[in-house]
Amino acid sequence: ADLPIARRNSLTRFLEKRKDRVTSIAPYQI
Amino acid sequence: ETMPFFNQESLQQRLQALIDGARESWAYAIFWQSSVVDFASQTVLGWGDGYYKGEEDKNKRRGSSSSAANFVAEQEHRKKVLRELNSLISGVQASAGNGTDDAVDEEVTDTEWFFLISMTQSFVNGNGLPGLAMYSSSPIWVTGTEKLAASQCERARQAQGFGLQTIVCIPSANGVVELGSTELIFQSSDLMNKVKYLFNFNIDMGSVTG
Repeated sequence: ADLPIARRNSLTRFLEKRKDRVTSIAPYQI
Repeated sequence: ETMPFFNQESLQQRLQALIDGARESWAYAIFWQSSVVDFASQTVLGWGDGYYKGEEDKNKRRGSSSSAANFVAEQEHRKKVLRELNSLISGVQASAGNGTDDAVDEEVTDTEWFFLISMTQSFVNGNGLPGLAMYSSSPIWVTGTEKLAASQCERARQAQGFGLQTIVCIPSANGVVELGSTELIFQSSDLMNKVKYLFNFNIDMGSVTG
């Protein structure tokens, strides 16, 4: 909760991008 | 106080522009922002912003030195940390099977992990690759597993341990731009010029440290 703002923003962006990537490739992994 | 030129939105666009349009395959770009620690009168480079692109073929770089058991244990640890970070950011309690954790179940690659742990690091002026680049006001370009492994800088050795083969630190107006790749990328004036253009800093091309 007390992450510095720059790290928090970067982390949020990184996690969202990773989520998008995983979601987009998921149907092909069946 | 951050200058408007270096606000985070602008930084992200610049970092993205730096590697998305590049011919070479960079995995990430980080801007280490300099600030002065009052009580010590020292310049410290801390996390400013980063852009993670990833490697071309992540399967190529898997588990250089670890056994299958170590790999599984390490992945469990990384996923646990990612789950906690997800929870911290989203405010939703972390739990296995939670829909928000789908991305966590995917393998956390070495370069992703290296990028993540970079967020926890900082460098006193002159220490580590970024600190050295800042202190000497000249870019540092290290290509090749052997050179990274033999470096006096812990960060270079750590990068090598996570499968990176090239790491570059270029000083800029109030910080250092770092790029890393799992490919062998040799020194180019293109990149220097791009950093000079995007980060508005005059680089002495004759003073690049190999």
